[in-house]
Amino acid sequence: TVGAVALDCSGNVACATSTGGIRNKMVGRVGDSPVIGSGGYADNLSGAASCTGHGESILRVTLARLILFHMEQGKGTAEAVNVSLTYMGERVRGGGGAIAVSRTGDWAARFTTERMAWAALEEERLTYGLNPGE
Amino acid sequence: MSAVIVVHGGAWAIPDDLAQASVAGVKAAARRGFLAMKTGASALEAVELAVRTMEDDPVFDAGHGAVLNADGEVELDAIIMDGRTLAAGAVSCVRNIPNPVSLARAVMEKTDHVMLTDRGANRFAQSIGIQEVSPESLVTEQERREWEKNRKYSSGVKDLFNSQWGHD
Repeated sequence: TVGAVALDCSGNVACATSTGGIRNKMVGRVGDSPVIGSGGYADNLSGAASCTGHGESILRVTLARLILFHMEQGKGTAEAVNVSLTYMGERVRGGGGAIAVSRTGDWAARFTTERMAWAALEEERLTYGLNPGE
Repeated sequence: MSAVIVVHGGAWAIPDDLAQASVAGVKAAARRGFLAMKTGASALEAVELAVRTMEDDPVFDAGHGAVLNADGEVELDAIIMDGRTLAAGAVSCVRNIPNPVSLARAVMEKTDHVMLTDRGANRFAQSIGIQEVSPESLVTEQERREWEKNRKYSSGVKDLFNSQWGHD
């Protein structure tokens, strides 16, 4: 799965997510990626999020919308992603990751799996990582 | 307001032999989306460009590099959403579209619907002239080998469970 979130100079946010699914999956199985609120969500009033990981778990907690809900409630972007991933892990034992950007440009990339490749670019500054803590 | 883009290449147990290429891929995608915004593109255009970049990179499980389902077929899903209007477009179970995210954007902009699936999504793609390719061209040799290995493993496990020697 791959995904992107962005905030442009006009203050508009957007998200996109795309996937090939899981190897050997049941024919016709659709995971979280194309489902609004699960694989991605974007609202100028709060921000944008794109998710990856165990699709059925992400669907059960509508992870992208959950992240934005926490941002709407006043949490910082990193905290909103962390709280949402923790909730998913505790309630449905699912692992995954997410990227998010708020309407003010505060961004986060977090995951509970072994690894997730991510990169962020703001004001010509490129940040990236692969392993936990990077 | 300063533009920001963040991209990911999937959360999973990325093996060491894919690690460097995965990081290079997400960096390239972030750069492409950010450069577009610097020259006037919207956030929507930037996320589409960034995701297309990763769909074109066979190191990622999307577009080129997609994994195979139980029947050995490609099934691709994608979504895109515009925070200005809450407009969204999505496709699922498409087989021969190298950039499903762009088809998802077309669903958002050219139909009254949020998601099209399977043959309906493909029929829509044909009607608007979206690029189609042979599904085989989206699959890497490495994925073919992994799928074959996985398939044999699954049948091996079933054989064990169905025999008198079955155990967990």
